[in-house]
Amino acid sequence: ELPLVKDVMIREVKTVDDRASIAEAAKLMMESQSTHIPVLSGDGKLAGMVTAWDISTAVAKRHEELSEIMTKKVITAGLEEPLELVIRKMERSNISALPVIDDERRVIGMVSSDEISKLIGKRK
Amino acid sequence: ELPLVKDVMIREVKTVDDRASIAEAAKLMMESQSTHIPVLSGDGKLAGMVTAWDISTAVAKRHEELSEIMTKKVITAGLEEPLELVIRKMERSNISALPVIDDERRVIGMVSSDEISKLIGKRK
Ligand SMILES: C[S@@+](CC[C@H](N)C(=O)[O-])C[C@H]1O[C@@H](n2cnc3c(N)ncnc32)[C@H](O)[C@@H]1O
Ligand SMILES: C[S@@+](CC[C@H](N)C(=O)[O-])C[C@H]1O[C@@H](n2cnc3c(N)ncnc32)[C@H](O)[C@@H]1O
Repeated sequence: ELPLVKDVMIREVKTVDDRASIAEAAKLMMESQSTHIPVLSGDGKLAGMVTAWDISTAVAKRHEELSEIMTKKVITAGLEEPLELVIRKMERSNISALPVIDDERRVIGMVSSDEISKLIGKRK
Repeated sequence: ELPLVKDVMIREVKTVDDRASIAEAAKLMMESQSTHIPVLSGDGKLAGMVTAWDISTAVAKRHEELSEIMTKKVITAGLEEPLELVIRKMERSNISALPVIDDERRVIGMVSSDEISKLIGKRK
């Protein structure tokens, strides 16, 4: 039986403000060696997701604004969610990480395919 | 018992020439919706890896050349390699995908944590 989101999620998640620039998001991604950065609005709640792929696309399309390139309809996970559900969400939308949010839409963690595949390694 | 690399790898892999520009690599990444692009030298052999994360870092550091940002020491996998080994390589270097190469260093596939985590979904 598979664990829940809270058992494999990463708890130290870097986030960026929705008024930040693409360059600031890129710098944060470089420093944290991660590829998925949740974007928060002024009240600290989840407003979007920006990934290394989005910044790459910005290079291809010559976009200038973070709000132009971030994804606003974020697919998220809950602490108690079974991993089978998370995996299905990732597969359906071809995404590699989901921010974990509480009922107030604050980001409390991140669950990624990197973390999930380490599980397979451990169970053998 | 876990499958081998050849059982989960993706066979249609987009690659880029080592004389291409960062913008060309970014365009390919956008069109293929992938995040890891093997870089090939003139003879069609694996010369490096460029990822959305590298392009993102180029934005942060204002780099201009693909050769400046690509990783030259690529961590690869073989067709017959057990997945446990692949997972350990990914974990050790914090990378999410490995190109699969033959004995001539030609890229024949890609194995990623996205594909591996789908396995867990299927086994339940
Ligand atoms: C289709 S995926 C392909 C690349 C890779 N699998 C990834 O997750 O970035 C790229 C797009 O998915 C979006 N994305 C990534 N994670 C997301 C999530 N949890 N919810 C909504 N969109 C997400 C990104 O903003 C980006 O525009
Ligand atoms: C430390 S990882 C962190 C982000 C994410 N896990 C990824 O794989 O891109 C980012 C760096 O790893 C490098 N990288 C990714 N896959 C690689 C591979 N198979 N072999 C060597 N380096 C790789 C990229 O070129 C990039 O510079």
